[in-house]
Amino acid sequence: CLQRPSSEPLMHGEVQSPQYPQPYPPNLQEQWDLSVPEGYQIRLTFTHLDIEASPGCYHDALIVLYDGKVVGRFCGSENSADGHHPGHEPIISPDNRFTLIFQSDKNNPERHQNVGFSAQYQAIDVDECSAPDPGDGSGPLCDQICLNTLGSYLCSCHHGYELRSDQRTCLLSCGGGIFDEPEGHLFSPGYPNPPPYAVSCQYIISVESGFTVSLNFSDLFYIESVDTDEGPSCLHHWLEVTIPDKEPMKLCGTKSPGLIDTNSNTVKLDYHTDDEGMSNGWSLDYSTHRVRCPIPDKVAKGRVTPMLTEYFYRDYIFVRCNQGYKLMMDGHEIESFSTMCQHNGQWHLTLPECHIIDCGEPEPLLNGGVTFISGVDNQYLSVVQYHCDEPFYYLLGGLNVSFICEADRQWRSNQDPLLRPTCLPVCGRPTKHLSSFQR
Amino acid sequence: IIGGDEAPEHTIPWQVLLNIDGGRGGGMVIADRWIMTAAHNVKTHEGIIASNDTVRIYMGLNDVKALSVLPVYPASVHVHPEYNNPNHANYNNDIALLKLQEPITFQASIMPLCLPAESDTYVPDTMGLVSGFGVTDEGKRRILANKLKYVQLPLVEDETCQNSVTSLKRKRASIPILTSNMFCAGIPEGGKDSCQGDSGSGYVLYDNGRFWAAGIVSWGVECGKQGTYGVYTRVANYLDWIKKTMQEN
Repeated sequence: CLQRPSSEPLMHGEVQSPQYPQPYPPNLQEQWDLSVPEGYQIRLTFTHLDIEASPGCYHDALIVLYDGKVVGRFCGSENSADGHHPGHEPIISPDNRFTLIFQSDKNNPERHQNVGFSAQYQAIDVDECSAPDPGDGSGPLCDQICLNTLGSYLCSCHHGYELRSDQRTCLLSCGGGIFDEPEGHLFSPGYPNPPPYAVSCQYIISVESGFTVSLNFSDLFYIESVDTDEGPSCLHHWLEVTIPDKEPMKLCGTKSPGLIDTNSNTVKLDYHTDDEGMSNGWSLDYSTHRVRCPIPDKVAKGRVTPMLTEYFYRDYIFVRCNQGYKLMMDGHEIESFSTMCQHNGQWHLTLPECHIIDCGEPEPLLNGGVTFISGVDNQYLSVVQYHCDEPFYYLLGGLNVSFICEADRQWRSNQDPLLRPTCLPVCGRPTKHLSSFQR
Repeated sequence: IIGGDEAPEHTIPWQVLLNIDGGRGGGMVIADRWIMTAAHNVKTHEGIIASNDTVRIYMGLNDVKALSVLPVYPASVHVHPEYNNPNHANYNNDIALLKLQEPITFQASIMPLCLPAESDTYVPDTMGLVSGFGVTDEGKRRILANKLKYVQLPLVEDETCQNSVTSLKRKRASIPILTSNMFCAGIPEGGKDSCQGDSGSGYVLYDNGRFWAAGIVSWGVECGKQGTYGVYTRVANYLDWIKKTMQEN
């Protein structure tokens, strides 16, 4: 009779002999395979054990096995002189498994009824980190730092190192990768000390388009160079700076490159040393600046705002026309104009022009007319004067009314802007009078 | 016009010639859409108002023979609502307005006459001018004038006018009544007067450089006869009706 294995290992449980706490029957052979989750051990504690005692627990016994090997063979009862009682100390499994076998022979002493045993087990976490170096050359469980967790462990590395893909050993960190913050600090592994062995590190500075990267190397700069017939050469150790659309530049020697304006939003740095020689490395601060756009041209009869000495990426400018002028773009009038400095250093729209407005033809006057006094083509500030067909009509409100083309494209009178000129008939005044000289 | 003269061109530019069902009448231009005339020109004694298509209006002419080359202005008729003259005996409220369908443009030959201003008064013996294409005299005969004629006539005191009418009534009972909406103009010795065919034309007074419509040729007992005067509708009494009619139409 085998205990059916459960699908998921339990964290704790109880095991009892058959019919416990009644006396166990003879001729028994019963087995329990205990297991807890991996990363845990089993702590087995007997709450009661009363098994017929015999020398070496030969007749009836509870046998505890691990991996087929007997860990303990128990019988008797607490305080009995014979048998082998486990006492109150728990039994710990080497890993997450234990096997218990309870057996009884065919004879049971009639004068004494043994009840068997009752035991509890629970999972206890294994401290993998305390495991000794196996000494087989494979090294300790973790190269540098071991962190025990429930049921498992984690390896970690000291600052300046990074965990290898085996999740166990540590590697000197290049500190490489992609840097996309607007400013930052980069340095070669171990800087200002030389790295322990050959390194091949790549650093990519990539910020938003519309910004340019400037590299500012610190004074302490040392990358081994080799003297050749053609001068110093970055033969074995180098730092290669790659800017898009430009030839890569290999740096070495003891003189810091200082400030390098890349005029690009991406820069790639490849640092290489071999197993030999000595390079202390380098360190730099990088910063970013917005792309500059050209100073906009002047707009005749208008103005560009704001007027700045320099314009950068994402700066907006507006164009406004002087009073009496309108914004024109591609032959069409526009209500307003603004343009933005783009990431490529160009304004996204060309500047418009300011054209003088016109009020259109002044309204004709019934039984009258309109005369241009000054101005051109009904343009801004042109002046017209209305008159009526005299002597048959006269202008309501005055002899002559002047209208000026205003900035709102309306012809307006300086006398009463709301009064539309009107010609009223003249009554009772013939052009010829009856003459009678005869008395 | 009895005892008058032919009017030179452009001297009486408000004069209108009406032809209504063949009958001749006069009128005066008072606005670019409005002609003023006598009610009896457009409303018969039976109370029938002339239809729009029977009213023919001519302006800007001095010679009726030139009428055929002039445009005819279609118009609608507005008679004073209190004009009622079934027996030829009551010319009270003898005033009507004709509204032109299209406005006219004024020029030397066509100009409006002024309506009375508040300051304008009817002062007896003031010389006025009446014109028309009506009956005139040539020797001993009365003939219809084909050329515009005019005559200067003084305003007659109301009492003098009333006495004249009363005196005539003693001889002829059918003479129309004289009301406060009328005034008389003429000379006691006769020989100068308006006459048949002049009805509706203006009797105008001159004041401060302008002519204004003081009266409308309305009626009279014979023409130019000694002791009789021409009777005219007193336009100043109808300013409210004129303005109301023009505004409402």
